[in-house]
Amino acid sequence: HFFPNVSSIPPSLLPNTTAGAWDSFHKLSGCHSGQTVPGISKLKTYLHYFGYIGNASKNYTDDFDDGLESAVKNYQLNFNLNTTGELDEPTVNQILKPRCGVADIINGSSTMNSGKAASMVGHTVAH
Amino acid sequence: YSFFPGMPRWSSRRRDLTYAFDPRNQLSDDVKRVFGNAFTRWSEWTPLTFTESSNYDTADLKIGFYGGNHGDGEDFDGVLGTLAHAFAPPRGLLHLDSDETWIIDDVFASGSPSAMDLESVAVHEIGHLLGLGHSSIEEAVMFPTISSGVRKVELARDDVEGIQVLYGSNPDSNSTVGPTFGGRETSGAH
Repeated sequence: HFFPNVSSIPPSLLPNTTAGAWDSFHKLSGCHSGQTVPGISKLKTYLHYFGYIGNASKNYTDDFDDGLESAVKNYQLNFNLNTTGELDEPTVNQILKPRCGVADIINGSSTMNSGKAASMVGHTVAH
Repeated sequence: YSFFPGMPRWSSRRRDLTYAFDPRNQLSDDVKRVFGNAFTRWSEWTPLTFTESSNYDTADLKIGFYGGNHGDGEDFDGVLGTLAHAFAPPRGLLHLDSDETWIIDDVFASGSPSAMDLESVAVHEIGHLLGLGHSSIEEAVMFPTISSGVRKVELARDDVEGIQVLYGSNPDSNSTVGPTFGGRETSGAH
């Protein structure tokens, strides 16, 4: 659907909510390690897709386990959030935002601000 | 800024890249113009040039709009959520979610919770086509998330530093003087 601006969009095409693919994550706000909450397994799939949880699994549990806490901390680090390891409101709000489908962490190594270090190494070698 | 593992980039013999649109999408000239603008954002800062081609099969960079499962294992998910994705050099594929409501001119009148600015997403994905990964710098075009109603099309300093590690600066302009670094334009509603 392409429109020059919003006023030209037929109202029937404009959903009046921000219900997107990840809307169910709202319910996870406040969750922390040690809890078991329905819906956490879907968040684990999301974090795996974007590189924060390494090993793929078809049946993630709803347990807020150590692996999830570590993934949430990595996510918070990448997005300049407090690294609480908990699903606090700022973290959930960021997760809900529309985004690019490319992973933030690829092969478990390149984080979102590793470029400078890589280019410095390259630069040093060039010298 | 960050790179894909192994820092893939287009080789020094490939500075003049071509791009084409999937003919099945039958895109209007207005939509194509948005991508032309988006490519210019990167050619301003690098020795790269981008030329539209009508031959989809032979173009270096292929752009298409698809919904749901479109055969590359990276399914789209309907309104919002994942908006688009692109592949590292030299694969040259850029896919956008056809289920989104794309605004091609004036996102500022938005106020809509689901209208996305097409040029902002195009500029970001072209960064991936050229070899950039995501950035933690929120002002950067390569920051992974963008809210509806937000337009972010000019490269920030972080984007320019990253792309110039891969390709160097635009020989026609001094890298310290050139287009202004971008900022984020948001609608009043936000």
